[in-house]
Amino acid sequence: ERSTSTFDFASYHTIDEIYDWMDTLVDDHPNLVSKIQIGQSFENRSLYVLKFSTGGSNRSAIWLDTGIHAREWVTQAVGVWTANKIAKEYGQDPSVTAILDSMDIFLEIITNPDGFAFTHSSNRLWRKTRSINAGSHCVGVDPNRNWDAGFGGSGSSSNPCSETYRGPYGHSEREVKAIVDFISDHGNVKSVISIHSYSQMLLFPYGYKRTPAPHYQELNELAKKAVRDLAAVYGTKYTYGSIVDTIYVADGTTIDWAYDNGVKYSFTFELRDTGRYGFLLPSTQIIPTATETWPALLDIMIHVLEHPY
Amino acid sequence: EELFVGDQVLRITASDEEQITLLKVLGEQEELQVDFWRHPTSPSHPVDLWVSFSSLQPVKTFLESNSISYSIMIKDVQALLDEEKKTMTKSRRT
Repeated sequence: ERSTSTFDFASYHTIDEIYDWMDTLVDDHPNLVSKIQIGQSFENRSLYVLKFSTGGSNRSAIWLDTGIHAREWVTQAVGVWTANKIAKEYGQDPSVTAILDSMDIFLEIITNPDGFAFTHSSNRLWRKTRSINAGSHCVGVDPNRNWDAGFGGSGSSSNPCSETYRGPYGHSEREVKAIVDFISDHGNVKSVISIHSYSQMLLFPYGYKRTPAPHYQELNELAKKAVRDLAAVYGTKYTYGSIVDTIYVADGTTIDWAYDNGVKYSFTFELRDTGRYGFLLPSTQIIPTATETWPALLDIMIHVLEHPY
Repeated sequence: EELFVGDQVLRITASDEEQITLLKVLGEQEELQVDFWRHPTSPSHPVDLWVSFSSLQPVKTFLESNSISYSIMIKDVQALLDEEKKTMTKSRRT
């Protein structure tokens, strides 16, 4: 009999292993966890989202996604660990219990399944989707430049061979459109947290323009608290701020689209590495990375719960 | 399956905006096989650059001739990938 207790959270896994594990998580927590399909990828893989809910209808919700950039393997692994943590802690941890007694959490662990499968089968350093670009021999679109927020600006590329190729038009990628439709149809998502790696940053809008977001102060204070609690675990230092101030101009990103569509608490995490392995973080660092990220995620989710809007 | 034997990742420290600009120019050379893992943004942020084995010599020559300091963050990408694969197989067997 499969069980979540035999799953090795300290190892990297294939898409099939993770999808199988999701079913066991649902089996182990039938009154809390369900699996929904929000669409299909370019190569027709299912886009699965785990829903954590204690009932109610159309409650306020928090959206989490990992693995939108396929090669950032530590993020899908942290997604699995976090899903298990949320399920285990409900009824145990007062914060998690308070959140789930009032809100739903949606977690898409493999947000770019075609790219992820390709990193296992053919090219470990693949980042983008695997869609075909008409008129080019180069494959794939950067799914974090494809959102309709500042789409097409200087913070993305029009060259299909570039790692930051924006795609032919906003939401051209099925993997992106599926999330857009899900969040738009749900209508009550209050926070979007998109988890990437690496460079240890906690970022909030905007990336496509230098104008500070209307809620800049509140988002900055929340990010400051979250990175402080993250560092308290193992001393991992994060910087924080708006995308454009902290890294560079980036157009068409998940959190800019979410923020422009009314989701105030929109953040991107850039998890470890501290400068030794880059995207090839050893699996021994999966659990420490997930463990230190957890208090930061809780800070944001509790803030969302305590600041309804 | 794509192999990365001999490929390296360089950690580059730009000392000023001019060197940041030079690094961006380097990244746009179509004949070089390079990929920014961390993009050149400002002198206060490190730049990580994946370089295929065949492009190592010209890239290092470019950096050294422009006095752009760098260190080798990953000496052989494929060796790390082999290690990663071995660990996954071991975990699966367990």
